[in-house]
Amino acid sequence: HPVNIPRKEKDFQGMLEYKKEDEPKLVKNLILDLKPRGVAVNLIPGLPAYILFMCVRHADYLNDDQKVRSLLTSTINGIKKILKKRGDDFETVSFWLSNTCRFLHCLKQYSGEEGFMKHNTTRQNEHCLTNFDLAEYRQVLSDLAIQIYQQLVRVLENILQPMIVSGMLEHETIQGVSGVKPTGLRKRTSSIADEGTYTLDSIIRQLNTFHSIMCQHGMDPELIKQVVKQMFYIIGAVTLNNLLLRKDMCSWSKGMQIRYNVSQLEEWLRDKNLMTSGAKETLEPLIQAAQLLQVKKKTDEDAGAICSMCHALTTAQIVKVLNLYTPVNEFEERVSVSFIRTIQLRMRDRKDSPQLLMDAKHIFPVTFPFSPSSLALETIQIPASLGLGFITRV
Amino acid sequence: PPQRQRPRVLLKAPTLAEMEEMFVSEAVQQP
Repeated sequence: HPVNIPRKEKDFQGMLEYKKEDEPKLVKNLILDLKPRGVAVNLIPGLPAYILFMCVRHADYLNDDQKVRSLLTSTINGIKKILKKRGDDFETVSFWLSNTCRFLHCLKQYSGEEGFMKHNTTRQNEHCLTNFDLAEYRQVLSDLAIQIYQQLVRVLENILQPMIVSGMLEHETIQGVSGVKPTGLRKRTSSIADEGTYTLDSIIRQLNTFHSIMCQHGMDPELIKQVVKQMFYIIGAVTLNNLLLRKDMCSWSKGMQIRYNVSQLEEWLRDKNLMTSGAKETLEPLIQAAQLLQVKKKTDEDAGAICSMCHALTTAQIVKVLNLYTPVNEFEERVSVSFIRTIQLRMRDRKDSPQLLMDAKHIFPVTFPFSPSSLALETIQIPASLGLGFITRV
Repeated sequence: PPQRQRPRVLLKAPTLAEMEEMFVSEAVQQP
């Protein structure tokens, strides 16, 4: 066995040497067998990506194009494989989205292309790839990151979906507002039935879980913002679609409850410093539907106010809410047919789609803005827990 | 920025789908 003589960090060049025949073992231990909830919890965020990049650097330094190609292909296939196996686990998908993006950023940061070197230290510039231009592999990794992002959205959608109607529409946190339940609302008589019910708190708790996992994995803040915007869009779209299909959800008091729930979601965004994510804006159709339930709906002036207020709703949606509107007490009354006709006439010139329901499956296009790292490659150490004793720091 | 002696060689990459095909066919070939 070679004797391990400790070296000063300045002696390292930020590369990792491995034998070609150890490549499958590297992929197995670092990608396939790595459990985000186990060993990976204590790793520096993005460590697998840095390790893989430092291996690429060594193969580049050797001027061994086959070794570079082979490692990149195995890495990409390894990530795809683990996502096929554990693709319904939010932590696994978030972990590999973060690491794929970090790997992509490393390939840019150390590409030697001036545009990506602006924030590098002198030492980081010395660590740029010497022999190969990996621009085409960057494209493949970017495509892979898009696939993983879409998978992440599907996973979080599956988790959120069962909570939304219950938490945003059915569960009432504002006591004593509704008084009498509108006709058609199932009245729960048993407290047992309520035990499995999701509340707004369940949704907020779930948002907290998603957010803390993504932060723990070192996901780029700009990417977290896009995930959060997508989550809010799903919450808004599913809530609005259900409101548009249920008469018992179209009352003044439901409008009040929805506005309260939306304010809590906004509070969550503020708390997490995510107000610039565009997430709040995705709730606009729902916010306007809730306002529509609460405004006066009688005179011509009311009709004018509604038309200018509900710009994020289609005519079909406005008319549907007005038709479904159900008074719950003696102070409220149904919307008259003539009022609805007035609205329709006023909206005639609006060239909006005849669409009633929102596309709750819509996914906003994702981008991965370049985010260089200040981490010095030569300082990176590999924890023994990763089982990578066969690679050597160079 | 470091002085480069010669331009880097562009490594041609297959697409993501082609990579998967290669991966599948390699797995099939292996006993």
